[in-house]
Amino acid sequence: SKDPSAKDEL
Amino acid sequence: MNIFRLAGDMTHMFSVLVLLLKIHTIKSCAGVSVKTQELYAIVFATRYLDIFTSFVSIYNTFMKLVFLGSSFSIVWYMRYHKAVHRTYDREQDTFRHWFLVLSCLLLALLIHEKFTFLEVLWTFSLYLEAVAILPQLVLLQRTRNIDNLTGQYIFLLGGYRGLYILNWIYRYFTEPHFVHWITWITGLVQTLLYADFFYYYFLSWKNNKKLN
Repeated sequence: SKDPSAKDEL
Repeated sequence: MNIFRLAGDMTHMFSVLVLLLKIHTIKSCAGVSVKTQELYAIVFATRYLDIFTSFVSIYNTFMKLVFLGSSFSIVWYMRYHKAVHRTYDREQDTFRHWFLVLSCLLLALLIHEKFTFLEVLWTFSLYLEAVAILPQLVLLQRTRNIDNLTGQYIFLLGGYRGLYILNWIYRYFTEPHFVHWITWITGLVQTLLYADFFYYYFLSWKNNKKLN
């Protein structure tokens, strides 16, 4: 599960 | 992924491809600030350092490569391609953008979410992206006019930022714990910088006269 601060945005 | 973010990424990709296409096709970079392009190259280089260490998705990696490739190609064309470099307006593009780099670096060392190398550089890239358009907007005011492709470039960049704000609003209401103050504040500042450009762009479009 991705941590909420994961940099999934560009 | 939501429609706002996808539209924002596509608009952003088009903005850099429109600029790269203009420079490659007509072999001219008149009206374009190489300092803004250098700042964007630094933004992407410091933001996508994790491109090989943390895999998010094919889309994410592909887009990072597109942004890195296009921004560095544009700087290369404007700095080292003889025909293009000749059309670069060195006298007018005099914004001291290294001060922007330094102040964003200092700010990132002061305000960040975690004090790690990657996180500080990532935060630095957010601050720098917010102000990267300044040399271009200053050059625009100096040259007092703008050819339509550069205008479209700035318009698309502003559009990408506006769509990202809609994306954050959407994610805030649909995902619990989706709160990223630094991202939101820097994104808002960046979008506001485009506000007055949008005003004049709209006026010139409405009155159907050359933007100046």
